[in-house]
Amino acid sequence: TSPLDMEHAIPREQLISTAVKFLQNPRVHQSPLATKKLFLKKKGLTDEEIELALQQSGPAPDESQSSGPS
Amino acid sequence: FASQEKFFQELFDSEL
Repeated sequence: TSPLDMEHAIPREQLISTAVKFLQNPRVHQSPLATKKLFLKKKGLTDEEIELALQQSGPAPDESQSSGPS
Repeated sequence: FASQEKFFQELFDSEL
């Protein structure tokens, strides 16, 4: 599949808000965290944006896993 | 897995 160049025209805020809504989908929510991160990475989100979307989509299911800088 | 990937793709694009 050819990378959609229009994705680069999307403002980052919209991309993140879309990721948040995406992550809140029950079916997505139950999928493993790695799968969700991998998918968002492929969609062009950076690690920071992925973390941001994960936080906004709801607290990490198991706090123990929430590693990384506070 | 591919079908899940496709579902993710469509869901994300529909949110956009």
